[in-house]
Amino acid sequence: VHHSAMSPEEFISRIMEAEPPEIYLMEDMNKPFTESSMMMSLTNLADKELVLMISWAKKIPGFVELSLADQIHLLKCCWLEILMLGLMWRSVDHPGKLIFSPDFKLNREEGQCVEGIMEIFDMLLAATSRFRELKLQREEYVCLKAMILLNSYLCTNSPETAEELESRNKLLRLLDSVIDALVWAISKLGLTTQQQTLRLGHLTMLLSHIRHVSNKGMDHLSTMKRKNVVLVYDLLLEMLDANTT
Amino acid sequence: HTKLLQLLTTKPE
Repeated sequence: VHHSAMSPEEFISRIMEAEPPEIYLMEDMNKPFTESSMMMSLTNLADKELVLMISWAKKIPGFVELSLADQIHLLKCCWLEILMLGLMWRSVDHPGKLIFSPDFKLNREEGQCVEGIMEIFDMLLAATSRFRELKLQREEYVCLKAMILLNSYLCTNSPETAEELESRNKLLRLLDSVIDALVWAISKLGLTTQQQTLRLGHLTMLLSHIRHVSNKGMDHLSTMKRKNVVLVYDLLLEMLDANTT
Repeated sequence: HTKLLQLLTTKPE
């Protein structure tokens, strides 16, 4: 079934099935952390998660119908936002903690050992608190994640060729499906029409904060790489370079 | 071929 013919319920169940499995860092933690060891753990985990993120994106109905160039650009634009939203979701029931993985949990104070990371931890914790206040539901979370992916590149790209225009139109229709799905998920919560509208507004406004934290995080990681605190390699290097060069 | 391109173009298992 094409996504345009799917009900919002079907669409959500497809993106719920696309959710990546839980991932473990599987490293022996040498506590206390050093600046380098914490950055290495964070980047090792990010690199593993990125591989799963590509498979996740491909399972979002309609994503692989976009041009390959669009698929690449979208993922390169949003990967850190997606990682951060996943982190917020895992941390939502653990105030004051960031649950990077089941075997890698950090307190705000542990950010002290990496220069400049506490500011980012605080922004992540603040956005997580907002999601906690809003009692974010799993259905809403998966919709927001798909929205981040599909929205990430919309305002930086003007299609020129017929192929680009076609892919752009597909992208816009796909965003329609995701918005419909989020609206449907909110409608299931037993709220008044006005409360539903407000909730949609509050949830989508949080995405601008996530973009902001992601930009801060991208600058931080590229600084850490430049200062040789951490060795960035493989897929993570490719994704970081796309944002910094 | 980049790793991203490679992952995007491989068929799902």
